[in-house]
Amino acid sequence: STVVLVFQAPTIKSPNRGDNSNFRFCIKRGDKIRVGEGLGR
Amino acid sequence: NNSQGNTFLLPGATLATLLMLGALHARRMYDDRKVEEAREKGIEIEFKPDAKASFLRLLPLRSISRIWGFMTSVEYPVWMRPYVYKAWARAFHSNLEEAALPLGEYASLREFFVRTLKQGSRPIDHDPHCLVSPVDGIVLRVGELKGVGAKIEQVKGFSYSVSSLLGSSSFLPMIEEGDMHEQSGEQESTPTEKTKKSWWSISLASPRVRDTATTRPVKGLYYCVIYLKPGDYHRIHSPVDWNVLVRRHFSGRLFPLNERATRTIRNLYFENERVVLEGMWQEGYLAMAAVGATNIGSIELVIEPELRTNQPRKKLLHSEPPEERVYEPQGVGMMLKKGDEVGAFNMG
Repeated sequence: STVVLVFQAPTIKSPNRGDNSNFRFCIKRGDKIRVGEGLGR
Repeated sequence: NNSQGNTFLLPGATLATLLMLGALHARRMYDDRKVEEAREKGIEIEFKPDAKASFLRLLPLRSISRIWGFMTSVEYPVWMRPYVYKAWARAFHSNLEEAALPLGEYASLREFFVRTLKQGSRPIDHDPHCLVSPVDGIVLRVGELKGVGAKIEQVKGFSYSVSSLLGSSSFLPMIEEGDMHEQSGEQESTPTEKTKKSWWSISLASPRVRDTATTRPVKGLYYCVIYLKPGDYHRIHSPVDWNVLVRRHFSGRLFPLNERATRTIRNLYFENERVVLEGMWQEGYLAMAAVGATNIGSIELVIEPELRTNQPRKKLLHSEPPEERVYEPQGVGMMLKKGDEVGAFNMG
């Protein structure tokens, strides 16, 4: 079985939201992941 | 052993199950080794249809899946349960210490397969800016969707369309006109034209969208594909706080979803039976597709327990529109908190 997640997220810097407004994945292909662990921020 | 003389019925079924588990394990080890060797050599596996994949199309995989579900629903005697489940765990690398109940309390393999976990086994990252994994598994693909007809790569050399996977969005009224503007440099549509377009035609033709206020960030459309191995925890949780607005059920085929299938069967993900949940989170659109496979054919939703998947059908037409349900109250839907249980994959 497989789960596919599709979502909108901020993609460039914004004066209102500081330098952290970019969405970044914190995982990569081949990683093992468990429920509740961060996919991205 | 009963009065009708069915003395060896259960041991026979158990033996068949154990033999099947052994065969699956051997096959898995062989495939894993091949893939590992290829990875070590830096080879990316390319899409290559083969005769075996064509043959799979001829098999009644949905019936096979339901028979598998029936077989795994057979109740084991209490003394036998720990042995069967330990064998399963050894074959598929499950962590039995996480199981919420003692092994003797799972009456069948099917029940054991969708076991819940002890409290605290899966701590949730509650950072409000963090999107968490909805399942245990292996990350197959991650990235940002770009360009017209956004696609996700199934395997090198073959990609599938996201809109085909998720279906047409039906909650356009939820997207305020002011929230959806195409990126600068492209001509903007008039409000009337915008309302005629579906959400997908706006977002996938130009996935980066932004608000009229320049202080708001440009939004991208991202994706993540996670594969659950047979030994993994098979319940699905909410990745963020969000409002689920629509559920779609696509009654499709039930091809296997293993590594071999991804590189030999075209359109694997959107030909298979799946349930799609679609809604909004703090950053905009969010959709989650749970795709079934031969051995794990049915998908159960906690938020809609009456939903039945992997049902027998006389005829299966892939052109059929999905069965869709808009959750009440319309425009608000069902609110889910990060980490909430959303559903589960069942055997067969």
